[in-house]
Amino acid sequence: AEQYRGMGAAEFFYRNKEIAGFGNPTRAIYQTVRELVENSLDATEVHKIPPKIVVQVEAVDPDKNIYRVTVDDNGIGIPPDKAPYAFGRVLYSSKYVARQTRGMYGLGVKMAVLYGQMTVGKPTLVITSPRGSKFTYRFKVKVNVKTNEPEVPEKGEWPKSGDWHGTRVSIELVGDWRRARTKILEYIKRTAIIAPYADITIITPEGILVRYPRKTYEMPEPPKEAKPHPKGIDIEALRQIIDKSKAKTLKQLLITEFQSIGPKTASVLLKRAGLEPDLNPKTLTDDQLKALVDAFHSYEKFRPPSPEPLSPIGAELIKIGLKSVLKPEFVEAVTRRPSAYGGHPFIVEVGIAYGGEIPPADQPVLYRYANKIPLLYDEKSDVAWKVVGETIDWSNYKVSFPAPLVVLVHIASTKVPYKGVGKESVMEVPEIEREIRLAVQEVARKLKRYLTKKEKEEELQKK
Amino acid sequence: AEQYRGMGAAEFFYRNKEIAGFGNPTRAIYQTVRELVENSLDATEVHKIPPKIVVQVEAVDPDKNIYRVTVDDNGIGIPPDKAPYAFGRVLYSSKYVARQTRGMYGLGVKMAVLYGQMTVGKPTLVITSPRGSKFTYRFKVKVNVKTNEPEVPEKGEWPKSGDWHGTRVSIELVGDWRRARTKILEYIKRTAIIAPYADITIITPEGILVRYPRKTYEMPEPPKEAKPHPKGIDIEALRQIIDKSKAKTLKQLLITEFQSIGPKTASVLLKRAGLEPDLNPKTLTDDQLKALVDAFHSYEKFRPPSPEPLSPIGAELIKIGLKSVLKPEFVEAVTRRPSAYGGHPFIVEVGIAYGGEIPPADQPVLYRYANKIPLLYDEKSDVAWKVVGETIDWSNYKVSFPAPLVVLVHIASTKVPYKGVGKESVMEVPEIEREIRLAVQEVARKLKRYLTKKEKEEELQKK
Ligand SMILES: Nc1ncnc2c1ncn2[C@@H]1O[C@H](COP(=O)(O)OP(=O)(O)OP(=O)(O)O)[C@@H](O)[C@H]1O
Ligand SMILES: Nc1ncnc2c1ncn2[C@@H]1O[C@H](COP(=O)(O)OP(=O)(O)OP(=O)(O)O)[C@@H](O)[C@H]1O
Ligand SMILES: [Mg+2]
Ligand SMILES: [Mg+2]
Repeated sequence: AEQYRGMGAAEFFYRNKEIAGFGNPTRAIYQTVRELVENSLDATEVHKIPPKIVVQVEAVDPDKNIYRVTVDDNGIGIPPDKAPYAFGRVLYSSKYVARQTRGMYGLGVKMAVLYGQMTVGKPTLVITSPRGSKFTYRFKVKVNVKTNEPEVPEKGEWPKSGDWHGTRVSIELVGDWRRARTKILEYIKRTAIIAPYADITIITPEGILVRYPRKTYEMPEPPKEAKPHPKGIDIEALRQIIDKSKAKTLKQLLITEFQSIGPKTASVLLKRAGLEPDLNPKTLTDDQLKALVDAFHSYEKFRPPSPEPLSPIGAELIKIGLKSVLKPEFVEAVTRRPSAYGGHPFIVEVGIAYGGEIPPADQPVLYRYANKIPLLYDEKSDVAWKVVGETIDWSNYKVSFPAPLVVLVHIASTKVPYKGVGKESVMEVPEIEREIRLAVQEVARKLKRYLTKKEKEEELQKK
Repeated sequence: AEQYRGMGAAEFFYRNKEIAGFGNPTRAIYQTVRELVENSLDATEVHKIPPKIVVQVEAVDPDKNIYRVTVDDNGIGIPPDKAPYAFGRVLYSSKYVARQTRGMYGLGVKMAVLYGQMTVGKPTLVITSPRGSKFTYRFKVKVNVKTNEPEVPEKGEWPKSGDWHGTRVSIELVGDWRRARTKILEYIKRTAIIAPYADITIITPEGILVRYPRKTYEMPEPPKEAKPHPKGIDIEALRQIIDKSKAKTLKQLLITEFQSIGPKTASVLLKRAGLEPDLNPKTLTDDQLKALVDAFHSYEKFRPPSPEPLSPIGAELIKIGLKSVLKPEFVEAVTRRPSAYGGHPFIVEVGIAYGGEIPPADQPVLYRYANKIPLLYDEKSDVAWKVVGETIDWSNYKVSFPAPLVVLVHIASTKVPYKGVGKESVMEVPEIEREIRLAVQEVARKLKRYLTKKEKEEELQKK
């Protein structure tokens, strides 16, 4: 007979850990470093703290592939009542809001904690002190796979000396460092390329220290949480908004809970939906909810989603980063105007570097980023590759392969449409694909002008 | 201040529905048809019932892209106390066991229910009668996104006339039928190719009926649930097994809860782990659990995982299917011996069709299947494409492109390592990649022999 049962989120992601990037020891140690570094950058940069991050990978028992990954940051820390859940409950996060962050699923660090506890059996060690707190908190945590509750076998606190703040996370796991090493070092390097305001260090089991010192204290403006845009709303989302809202009337709900809706627009929408402005929103029927969502979808005059929750890298920083790492003869970059898909704002940025110390290759070399995270796997199924590697005819821009060409593509959004929770490639959303194409063409035209000029100068020289 | 919160599985997959294949109305209507058909095939074939499945897509309001998808089957039905959860609780399934089925996540139909309720606002209609039941049950169901509990606004039952059994699921959703139509029809066709014992019909909104009648009543042997293999065990998995087990001693636990462990092997393993055979398993410490897992991993003499939970298509059925659909001049297929990765058994099957009515193409045409499910998206990131499209040098087999070549690859496993819960491509697991390569080479050698012979005959004819 069929055995019917339900399972919680912790058990589900433990069983299917490969979809989160923890399918084998090589990917697992890479993903562990990533998830911790991404959390540290969110805890600093998003709060305008110049990041100082140290990653240490130590060999605990290299014959058994047991390593300890430790990441230290000077971020905002985690409050002691929240911290056990932050590290011990799957689908728990402070990033479930409409604001551009690297984190979005509430899963990353828990997958690393789980992988450590299932391969080595030890809990994860966390030391943290929130900004302004008088205490430092230290605790060990595991995820209870059956109940999705944190287990805290040890905890303590002591008075803080000085006003440092930040977090240290230390996980012991079975990981194939030798196979993962190149990708991990590349990940750190590509993170540093676009974050010259960050001081990042990685120390390897072999004792090698690689440091990317801060080049500037200038930080990008942090993203500000935005209200939902009506274009992104479906019936369930509307239900949830009404649930949480304190608005007494339907008209007030539209004005206070959504961006781009003022009193005039609210009246127009309510008329289209055939709803009275002073209805109590909590009493709407399913048909009335549907009518309102239909009105949102058919209304053509909304101001597009605000870009205030976004935080692009900026064309200048992209050029500085590409120059310092690749030493090209030509570099150019563009940050497109904000756009949107399904009510979610996004910005595409593209940089191109050519020649100089870049070695020629048969295809463009593509550096992909999403919400400032370097993406190193699954290139061929990424929308950026579709544009840069398959759609653009580079011969139109005087580039003939083999050629020394590097293209950087960054997609920044309140919701990056990743193909999976392992965050390795981005889906082909038409609006995003179009923006990438326009951005690449914009910068490629400048490359063409440069190559044409260079060609002419070389011909003149020959004569 | 950071807003920390947790969310349940229903809210998580509702928010991130694109990773489950519901990111836009075109993919959503395709995925809805898929998820329902895959459930119907599991409810029939896995229980040795010759499947009779009818898929109907009706236009409810084509200007608004509102369609109703209904799938009828003659399967085992669902018991009335389980049915609300089967359709209304995310991560609820009867396939969380070690047995080859199309379903594995406990998510599929709930995503379709959610998509219907968020785009059109209506509940899903389910009519079901389990085999042997005297009643027919009918109910409407929605998923409560906040609590992950089913909501059943209507339900009823009545005495069954006759001894039919099966399930009908009917969902109204916003879907781009016009864009999805080709893929949906291709999906049904490719399902029928490898299931000649199934009677499958699809009726389109345009009123077109496509039927794939049954060609044989011979059914493959259904898969049998297997005990876990020690090679696939980690500390958490061992913990869960001990939790559920009634074994009084550690030695008894090893023998009864695992395959491939008899009394002799159990003694060897326990010695290696330094554990007493008559220890109460429920009292093991973390270090003892780790020692036992280490013993499992270091022991080299386990019998490989049993293939009894697998249900391959079979070389004969593959050849019949390819012949009937493609009308090639050459067709050959192979079912490899069972293999395993990480303790999970799998079988690779490959078929090749060449020439005849197959049009020439610049690359091999690849038909991918996993657990008998046709995979139509994300081809380039699939392990089968890596072998067939990138690794194999087809000129070694006298194939020069453009060429009329179709390659079918089927991966059958108790755990298919999909890249995402949308089940569109399979990860590059080395053991699986190797088996695909060996299988393709095996069949390609037969193609080479055929093409060489054909070449010789043509040369003789010229003289
Ligand atoms: N180094 C850190 N400093 C401050 N807060 C942290 C740190 N690491 C984790 N957190 C907190 O713990 C939460 C959970 O982290 P986790 O990585 O699991 O999810 P996330 O970052 O929100 O999303 P994602 O799964 O996409 O990474 C974060 O949202 C954040 O609030
Ligand atoms: N047509 C059907 N006939 C019989 N049982 C069904 C049918 N459809 C669904 N079920 C039951 O409902 C359960 C949930 O289905 P659902 O599609 O959500 O998950 P699944 O098939 O187990 O896994 P997956 O998410 O991989 O599809 C199934 O496991 C099965 O027990
Ligand atoms: Mg994170
Ligand atoms: Mg299913």
